Amino acid sequence: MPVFHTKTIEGILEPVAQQVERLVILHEEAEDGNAMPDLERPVQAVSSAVTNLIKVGKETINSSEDAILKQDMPVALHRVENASKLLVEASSMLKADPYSGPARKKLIEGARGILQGTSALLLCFDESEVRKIIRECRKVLDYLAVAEVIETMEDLVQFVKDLSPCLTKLSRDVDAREKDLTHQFHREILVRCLEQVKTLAPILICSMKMLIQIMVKRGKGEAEAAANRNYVEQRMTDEINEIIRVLQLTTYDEDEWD
Amino acid sequence: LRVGWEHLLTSINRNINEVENQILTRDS
Repeated sequence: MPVFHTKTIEGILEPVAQQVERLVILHEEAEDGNAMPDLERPVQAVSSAVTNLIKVGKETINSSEDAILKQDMPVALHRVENASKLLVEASSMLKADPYSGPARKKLIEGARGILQGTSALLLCFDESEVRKIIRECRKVLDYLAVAEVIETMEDLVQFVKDLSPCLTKLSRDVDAREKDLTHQFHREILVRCLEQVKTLAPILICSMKMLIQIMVKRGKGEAEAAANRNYVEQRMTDEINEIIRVLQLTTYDEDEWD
Repeated sequence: LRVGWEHLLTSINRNINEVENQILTRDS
């Protein structure tokens, strides 16, 4: 079971996570006895990078319209900032005493804190990206709800004109998201649902067209044609709702469920 | 330990820069 639910997050955090764990083990094995090196220079570099990250993060918070991101991101930034302070403190303590036990603890705490903070930061940013895709999905759902009141060819033409770009965007976004996920089962569901939506879309338009033609000619089978259109529309709606559900899942949810 | 910590701090530095890039790229 992968720890990180997207390849992007995994690619950034996995190497650092492994190194932190390796160093913690090294420290536990070494206990005391060994002098720590002077880490002022690399710690200073981390501190500058964090200052920059905080600046970019704050700008993002100010320009974002996502209320949840605005609420979650400052907490993650604060975590990174605090962890960076711990590293700076540890480095100056080690300069005075390379054998300092509390300084070592601070160093490990700081490294872990930065890892946790950047992880939280990436997660809240990732969740915000998911919410953007879900908004696209809901747009398509809103259009699908209108399908039942389309009674003329002109309206149908407009309906197709409105629906097509939204469907294209949904398809592109879900496709890209699916490719970034590490959880195979979630990927498979998204692929399946997206294929269904793509297959059903022309069938829906066709069923709407057939119904309009019957209504214009006052022919037989209007009720059946309407039922057919509603059935296709409902199936598309169900598939998109399933996409929304799976987009919000992470591997952690799956673990809890297990 | 010296190599380990310097290596880790360099990785952390890179990690922070990558996170920053993520934010800048997706935010644009």
